[in-house]
Amino acid sequence: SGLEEDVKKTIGENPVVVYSKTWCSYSSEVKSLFKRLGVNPHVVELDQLGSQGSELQKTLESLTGQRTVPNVFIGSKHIGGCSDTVKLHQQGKLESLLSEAGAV
Amino acid sequence: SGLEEDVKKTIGENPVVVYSKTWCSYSSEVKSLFKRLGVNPHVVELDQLGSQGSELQKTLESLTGQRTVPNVFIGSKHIGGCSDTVKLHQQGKLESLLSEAGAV
Ligand SMILES: N[C@@H](CCC(=O)N[C@@H](CS)C(=O)NCC(=O)O)C(=O)O
Ligand SMILES: N[C@@H](CCC(=O)N[C@@H](CS)C(=O)NCC(=O)O)C(=O)O
Ligand code: FES
Repeated sequence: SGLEEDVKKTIGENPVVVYSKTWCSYSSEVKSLFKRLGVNPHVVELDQLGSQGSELQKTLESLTGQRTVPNVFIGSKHIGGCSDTVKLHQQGKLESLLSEAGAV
Repeated sequence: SGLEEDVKKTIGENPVVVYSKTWCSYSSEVKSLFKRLGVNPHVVELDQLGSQGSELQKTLESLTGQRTVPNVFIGSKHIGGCSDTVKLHQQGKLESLLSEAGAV
């Protein structure tokens, strides 16, 4: 579908992508974690896209099995949500994923 | 106003009140913290109240200065949001507030 192609293009062209909502603290947490690590994520704020936002959220669910935000990709690989990303960082694995993806 | 009276009645009749949204992880975090502490909070899910939900959220802002969720009250006292509640718990202060309010 058009939106599926959009997502694949976005995650292919950007080492770090966060599908987010502007009002959501879990989304803010993951965005600031990346900034603290010197990464400038490509952020898509789903709540600012009107009806396309919920369409995109459904597309992400069919692509990744995850219907929640934040939805994080590194090097085109689906990472998960806020807790998944924080856990990878606590395990010392996040920074190597980021450098492999050319994000840092 | 009607809604202001509703809020005052609710926080007066219930030792612990959480104004919440069902989809919000910060709201879930504070609700499960209370359950872990043996507390059964009175929860008001603002997203399930249609237009009255946003009216209530505005009323809470005028009463407490806080426009975000979760919005937590213990013993009729405004506590704050998720981070405020977690901080009080980390400082060892939350459980005495709860017993003073007759919540545990
Ligand atoms: N454990 C997940 C929780 C994800 C989650 O529940 N996200 C909420 C917002 S905090 C959500 O997407 N709710 C449904 C929605 O907003 O459409 C994470 O860490 O990302
Ligand atoms: N630091 C605050 C953050 C509160 C916050 O930003 N809440 C968000 C949801 S996570 C909110 O209310 N956004 C606007 C809205 O949902 O109306 C807390 O710990 O509670
Ligand atoms: S909406 Fe509150 S943490 Fe995501």
